Parts: sequence; C-alpha cells; structure tokens
Amino acid sequence: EQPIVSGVAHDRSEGKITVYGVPDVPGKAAEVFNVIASANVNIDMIVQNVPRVETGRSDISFTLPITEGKQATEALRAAQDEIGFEDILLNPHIGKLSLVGGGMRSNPGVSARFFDALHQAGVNIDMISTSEIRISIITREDMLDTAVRAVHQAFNLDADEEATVYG
Amino acid sequence: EQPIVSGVAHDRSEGKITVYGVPDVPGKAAEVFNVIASANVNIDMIVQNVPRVETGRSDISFTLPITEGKQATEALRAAQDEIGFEDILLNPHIGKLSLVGGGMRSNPGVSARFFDALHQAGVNIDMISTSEIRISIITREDMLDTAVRAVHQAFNLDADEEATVYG
Ligand SMILES: C[C@@H](O)[C@H](N)C(=O)O
Ligand SMILES: C[C@@H](O)[C@H](N)C(=O)O
Repeated sequence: EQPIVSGVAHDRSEGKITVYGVPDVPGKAAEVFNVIASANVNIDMIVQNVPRVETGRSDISFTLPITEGKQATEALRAAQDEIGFEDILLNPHIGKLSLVGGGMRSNPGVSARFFDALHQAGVNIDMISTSEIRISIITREDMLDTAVRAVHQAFNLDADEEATVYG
Repeated sequence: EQPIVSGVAHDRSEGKITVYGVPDVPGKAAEVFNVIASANVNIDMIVQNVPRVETGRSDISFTLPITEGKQATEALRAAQDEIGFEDILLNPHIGKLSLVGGGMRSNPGVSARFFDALHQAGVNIDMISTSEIRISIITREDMLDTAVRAVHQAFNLDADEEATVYG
C-alpha cells in the first residue's frame, strides 16, 4: 500500500503530565483516568510504554490543555497514596507535531524519513505515539517551529497548508 | 463534542519489540527506525514515553507482524553498539485491542469506562497509545478475547460487529 502523506499538524496549546511509577497491576490505569474524568479534565494523547523490568512499574503520560494542567496534577496528587504511584510531573512547555497521512503502517521508510528530518534539525523527541494515519511526537515548545519546517521540507509539503487532523 | 464509539478492533497477529535504554539525544529514534526500514520490516504502533529521570534514557517499543519479529530483533542487535541502547526484547505473545470512534479526545469518561472494563475483567494493560479516534492497548495474547468481550459489554456494542479500523 502506498503511503500518502497529506500534511503536518502542530499544537502548542498543550502541556504534558507524567505519572511515574504506577504499579503494573490491573486497575491502575483505570484509577488514574477516573480521577481525571472526575476532575472534568480533557485529555488528548495518552502514552504508556511497557513496565520497567527492575521495578514492575510503568509511567503513564498524557497531554492536555495547558489551562487544565494544574487542576489535573492536583487531583492526581490527592490520589497518590491510593493509586500508589511514585511521582507526578507537569511540563507546560511542550509542542506536539504530527505527520498525517494514510497507509503509513506498512511503510517504515516514512517514519525513518520523519525521524531523520527531526534529527537533522537538532530536535529531540520526548514522546512518540503512532497509528496508521499519523505519527505524533512531543518535543520542547521552543523547538516546535524548527521541527515543523524540517518535516515540511523532508516531505515536500507546502508550508502554508495545515493538515486537517482526524486521528 | 459527543463521543461516538463505533466498535472494537482486535489483532493477535503481532509481536512487540522493546528497545530499552535508548540515549535521549536527537537522532536515536532515527537510527532505530532506519535499521528497521533497511531490514524491510513493517511496523504498526510505535510508543515512546518520556525518558527516565535517573538515566536520561528512553525505551522505544513497537508492534509488528510476529513473522518479522526475529528479523527485526537481529537487525537491531547488530546495531546495538552504534545506537547505544541497553537491551532489546521480543514478545510474540501479545494482543492488541482498540476502541474506535470519534471525538474521544474531549471525553475523559470514555477512556475511564474503557479502562474500568478491562480492570473488571482482570486484564492487565501493558501499553497504551491513543488518538482522537481510537484508544489502543496491548495486553497478553491469552487475555485478548476476555478483553474484547469486556469492552463490547461496557459500551453495549454488538459482539459480532468488528470496527472498521482506520486510525
Ligand atoms: C500500569 C497500568 O496500565 C496497569 N498495568 C493497568 O492495567 O492498569
Ligand atoms: C529517545 C529518542 O527518541 C531521542 N530522544 C531522539 O530524539 O531520537
């Protein structure tokens, strides 16, 4: 299947929360997101990688509107003993960039080109989350414009066109 | 925006590779996925969470067809010194489950309900990756059917309908 890269979307309106050291047992992700739901906080991207072998704990990160960062962090802090996580950190200075398209799953060359472009531009990648129709990364807010330009160039995209983002 | 949950997709044809302890400097994700692209391996979901504060290193996980697991692992092992990662692990016994819909970003109640359903069914969540149109998790392969039934029930979905998955 030929990949179709339709554009680049970027967002600097978000912050990131990382809940460190969540016990890797059923129900813990549920506890975290129940606290979030009860606080009426809107969440965008959730990322959890595999647990640390040495600790049996996982980190759960998510992005959200910067304006809701404090509220979400305080709600989770209040539930820290109950959930049993080790720490929580809020970083308001992030930028999110997504390469949007289709059929990207069967095209490792697309992600390689995307990550190469960011490397060449000196952009450090903090988080990665992908689907068949988009590759999303989180980087520092002050590197976002550099990253967007680099990816536009690498894929010969018109820098004035912003991708309509659905995924 | 009202969330629309259209269905559940599941996949047991994949394995998971985790590259542990990747140095958190620009270009490392590029190196990993260049090795993968050169090996002609197809990748589905990529997940990278924030670096470990103590080590300054990140773990990068991705899913791929089980049939390509060995090839991908060996290609990365051969590049271990160059990339500088600490370890690599292949787990062929995973199941992927996705809740598919729309407008899920502004609905923390949807993810809470999803994670609650998995908790009630005793399903442990190994990885999480979400977008506006889907919430995907990785669990053990032998828990996948249990997980699918639980999520169908929680969202009153017809267990015979499989979501058409685009995201
Ligand atoms: C860490 C967290 O995802 C846990 N494994 C759970 O299932 O809730
Ligand atoms: C860990 C890896 O993603 C690294 N931060 C990079 O930018 O390539």
